[in-house]
This record gives sequence, structure tokens and C-alpha cells, in this order.
Amino acid sequence: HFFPNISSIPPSLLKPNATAWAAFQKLLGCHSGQKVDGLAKIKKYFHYFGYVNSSGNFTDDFDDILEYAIKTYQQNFNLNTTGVLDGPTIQHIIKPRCGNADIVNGTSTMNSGKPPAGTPTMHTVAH
Amino acid sequence: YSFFPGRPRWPASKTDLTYAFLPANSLTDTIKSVFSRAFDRWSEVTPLTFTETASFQSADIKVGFFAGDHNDGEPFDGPMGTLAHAFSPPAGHFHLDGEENWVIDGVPIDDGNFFSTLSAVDLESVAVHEIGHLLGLGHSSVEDSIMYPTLGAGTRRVELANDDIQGVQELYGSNPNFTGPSTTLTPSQENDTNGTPKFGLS
Repeated sequence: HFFPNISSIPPSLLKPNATAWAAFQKLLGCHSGQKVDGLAKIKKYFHYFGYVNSSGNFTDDFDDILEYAIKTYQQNFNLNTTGVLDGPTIQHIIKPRCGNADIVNGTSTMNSGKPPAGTPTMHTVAH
Repeated sequence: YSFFPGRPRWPASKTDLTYAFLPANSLTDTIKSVFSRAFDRWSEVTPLTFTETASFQSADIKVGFFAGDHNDGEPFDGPMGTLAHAFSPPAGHFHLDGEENWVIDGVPIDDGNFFSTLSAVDLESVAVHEIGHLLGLGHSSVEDSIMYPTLGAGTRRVELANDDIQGVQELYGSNPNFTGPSTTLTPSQENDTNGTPKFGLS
């Protein structure tokens, strides 16, 4: 699938809704305490990119693990940390991306791994 | 910017890195030149050099296009979704999803509707990002940086931002000929979906 430019791509290959994560759009607005078909799949997505540690069987419950994963994701991508699958968050989740994890071995390499802005850094004075 | 845990990097004794393409992909010279341009962007700001070699087995960096499960435990997922992944130094594996619609010549077409559809991916943008991983950079939350994880359908992002340069120079130091972000070393054009030029680092 290599094309010199976009106009040379056959229309049959340009299926915008054939993306791997388009189905997540139906989870728009989901929040803590709900049980919604499809939440297990988005937990798998967050596990793939390092936001959820346990790789066990995921349920469709919107539990604390999922809420924490969403807040960490929102922090990493400069979104409002609502903990809810709101519009901006869902739109960002379905964007094509690099397959490397954002969180490796439990330590985030993005915003959420950094001290919050303005945190006083430790000062020590050598005597 | 960020690094992989343990800050892996290529050893100081290895600044001249080689790269090779999976022979089974039979890539054209035009496609290979996209990767050459992408490597140039990183060598312009570091003491590292990248030279293509024919020997896939002995190359430091091994580039291959694969579809679906390709035996590294991280199967690809078809059009869009995950586009590519790369391993931290000194592994050197660089895998791209063969089922994406890869656009080779990233120059926007006249009507400005560059990438006007949702399922075309700019090859050079993805290559520059993954080479950052191959050198030891992790993802960044800085939205105009190369190491930002998502590539919105419709964008082309190939020029290193300050964040990327600071990160890679913390690992390898600078290129003596690099005189700071204002240096235009590799011409390119950045546009977002509606063709408006983005004035990133140049």
C-alpha cells in the first residue's frame, strides 16, 4: 500500500470508518459506575499502551481501574482530566498512533510521569 | 521529552549506525529515500550518522513492513489504529503496518486538501517518530513534538521540535554543525488538513 500521493489511492482503500478503533465512538459519555458493552475492549486498548497493568479478563464495568487509566491518558495528552469518556477524549483515542506504549514498566514517560508543573524541586545545599 | 526506563542508548563506540530494509518488502528507491530523509533529520542534530547497507542481518537498524501478527508479540491491526512500532536501543527493530495506505511524497497537492480522507498516512512523519524510539526517546506530551504519540489523520509532522532535539542531545550530545533550532537543515513543508502551513521549528 504505497502511493506517491493521496489522489493515487483507489477509493476502495479509503474507508474512513474501517479503522481499528472506530467502535469506541459508541462509548461516548460513559462514566464511573456504568456497565456498558464494549468497555472491556477499551480497557484492552489502555492495557496495550501501558495504562492498565492487569492483563486478565476485562469486564464491561466502568470501574476505578478504568477511571484511573482515563485520567492518566487525559493528563498525558493535555486533555481535561475528567475521568469520563467525553468527546475530546474519545476523538483522541481513535486517532492513528505509534504502537509503542506511553507507560513502560509502570512508569509514564509523558506528563503523568512528571511532577505537576510548579512543584518545588528539592533544593539541597552542600555544607 | 522522555526516555525508555534505564535510558538505553547506542554505545558511545557506535555513532555510525547502519540500516537495512527487509528484502521481502522489495521497496523502491523512492520509498527508501523517505527513510533516508527521516534519518537525516536526527543526524543533523546529533553526532550520529546513518548509512544504508544491503545486509539486513548485520545492520544495526532493521526496517520492515508487516501485516497483522509478525511474531514480536505486538500484532498490527489493519488500516489506521497502530501505524508502526520500534524497539529501544540497541535492538534496532523498526516495524511498520503493511496494511496502511502509506503516502510517500508528502508534498501537499494544490487544492490544499492534503490527506483529505481519513485513511492515508504520511510515511515520513511516522519514520521520523519511530527513529526517535530507535535512538532511545520515549513519548512526549508536547503536541507539536515528533515524539507525540498520535498522528492525526491529515497531518504531516516531520521537523524536530525543541523538545525532540533537547531529548536526543541529552542522550548523544549535539552535531558540531548544528547551530540551534533556527537552522534550516532539511527543507520540508508542514501542513495540517486544510493545507495551512504550520510554522513549526525550521
